[in-house]
Amino acid sequence: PHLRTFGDDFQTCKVEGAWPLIHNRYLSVQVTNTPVVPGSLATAPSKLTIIFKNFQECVDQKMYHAETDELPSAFADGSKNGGERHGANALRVVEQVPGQHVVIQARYIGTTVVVRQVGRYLTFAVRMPEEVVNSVEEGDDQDLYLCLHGCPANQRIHFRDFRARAAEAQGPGRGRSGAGAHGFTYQSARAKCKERLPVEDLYFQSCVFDLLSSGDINFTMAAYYAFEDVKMLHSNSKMYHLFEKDAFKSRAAPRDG
Amino acid sequence: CKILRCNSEFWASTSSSGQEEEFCTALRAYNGCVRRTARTCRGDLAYHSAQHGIEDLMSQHNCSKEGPTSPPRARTPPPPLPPPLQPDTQERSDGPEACHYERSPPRGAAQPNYTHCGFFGD
Repeated sequence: PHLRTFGDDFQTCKVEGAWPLIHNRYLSVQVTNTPVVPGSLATAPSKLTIIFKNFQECVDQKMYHAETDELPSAFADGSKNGGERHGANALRVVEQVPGQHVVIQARYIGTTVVVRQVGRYLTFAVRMPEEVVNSVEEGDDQDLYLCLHGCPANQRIHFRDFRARAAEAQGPGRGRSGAGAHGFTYQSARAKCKERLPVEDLYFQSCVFDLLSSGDINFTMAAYYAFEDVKMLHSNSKMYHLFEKDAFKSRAAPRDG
Repeated sequence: CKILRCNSEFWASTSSSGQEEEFCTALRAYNGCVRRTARTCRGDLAYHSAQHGIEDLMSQHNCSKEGPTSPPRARTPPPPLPPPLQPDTQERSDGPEACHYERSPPRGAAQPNYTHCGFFGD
């Protein structure tokens, strides 16, 4: 899947199986990624568990759990708010489109979570104050939380390498159409993604990547909605679009020399 | 670190009341206020003193940690349960100030910095 971290790093990762996205004093988010095509490295989110922890006089602990084809409009206990406490309405699940789009408002921590199902897979987005992001439990090693530190280096896939391979596969003598195993050529994938994502930023690049690696046209919409969520949740409009040079400047540069 | 503000709010709320129940309520509110300053007050002597002081006072007055914590200067009864959630009900009361991050007293007027994380695609 593609990850945009709290630090605006944009990465594409393998991360098959269950991985933590966020973990702090107030909430934990865990995602499970499953292979999109059997035998392929490509995985996509199929389960998501969010635990909002018990907080003062505001909310009881609540769990939200979504899976492919099951995007509930309530917490796991059937409730839609934070329980019976005085400030329970500071936590609410709001269904936007049944089975497709849910927003969870956690006002007591200034946090908004957006969960969608696009095609067969889930998308996750969150807006959270820095103070909450950094409210780490004492003694808790934060290395593996993807939203905070990104994917481990050995789990990352680099667009540049992927693009080079895609271009090579479509070179002279590689077949009449140059189409990949899933029916999209590099050019046809670009054309498809351009329909929804006119700016050739990393959302566009991720869309091309997904079409080439999976052949599933729904991923065009996943990238489109991920960008829509950025526009809704990100506090700096100048940072909506990310381009390759921005995305890799902070972490990849030292490692790549 | 705004621990002194928590202290003064607590003492203001308890100075006119002699009832044990109200004292416990104020103490719990004080505890909440102190906890919200934890990040910025780490290492501050007044903060750590307040933490220990609250524990002692809770024990002395037999206060439970769970229970009402109405803000000292605005003790309003709990709002009635809302109607079923709808996207257009955003302005309904969210309960105590502590339950609305942007209105929480220790942060004053300063706007918090927000960050974003997204996870999607294959």
